[in-house]
Amino acid sequence: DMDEEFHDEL
Amino acid sequence: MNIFRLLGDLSHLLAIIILLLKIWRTRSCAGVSGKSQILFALVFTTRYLDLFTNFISMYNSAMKLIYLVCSYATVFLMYFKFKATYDSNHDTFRMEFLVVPVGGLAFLVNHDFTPLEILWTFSIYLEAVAILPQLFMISKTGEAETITSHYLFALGSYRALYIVNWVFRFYTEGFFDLIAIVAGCVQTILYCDFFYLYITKVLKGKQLTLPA
Repeated sequence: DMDEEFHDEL
Repeated sequence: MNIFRLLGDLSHLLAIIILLLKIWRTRSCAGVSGKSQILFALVFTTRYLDLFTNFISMYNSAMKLIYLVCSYATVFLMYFKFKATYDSNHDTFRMEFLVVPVGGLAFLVNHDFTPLEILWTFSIYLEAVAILPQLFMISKTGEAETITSHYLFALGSYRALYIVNWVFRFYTEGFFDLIAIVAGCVQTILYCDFFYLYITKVLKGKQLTLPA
């Protein structure tokens, strides 16, 4: 699970 | 961005516009659950708090604003302007039965124990069940207006398209967000019964009636 910086989906 | 996510967002936008226009043009919110609309406004509020802090793209910011404005406008029309047409006798699902467990789960299962991330997680879990008051209301009245069924079809299709988007992103980017995927699957499964009725009835020009 990529620990993404922020959520880019709506 | 991929075509599945874009179609999903457009389907979501279409659903929101259909409902807002239905209420505005017929000046009536008969058959619509105000509780589900309150929950959707809460979903967008808790999910888009980063609207002014995390700029992702014009598209992303514009859509967030549109969703927020339209959801609050819908709640306003239902509970103020066209309050007389709101069918509170059939809109009796207890919202606290959704908000409290979802709030607790967001604290326990999340990617990051920070306020923004917990609120985002809360919005993801809440969105999965926010349609329940609406589906419950239709089961109580035993029917839905055709325009309302089109709204529900577009709304259900949006998250189904997002699931395809997540599969696509997994295979092309190796990206996946288990919380969003699990909640998205739950959300879409809740529509299955309705999808069946919509395809077998509404698309054949019949009124959407639930077997009493």
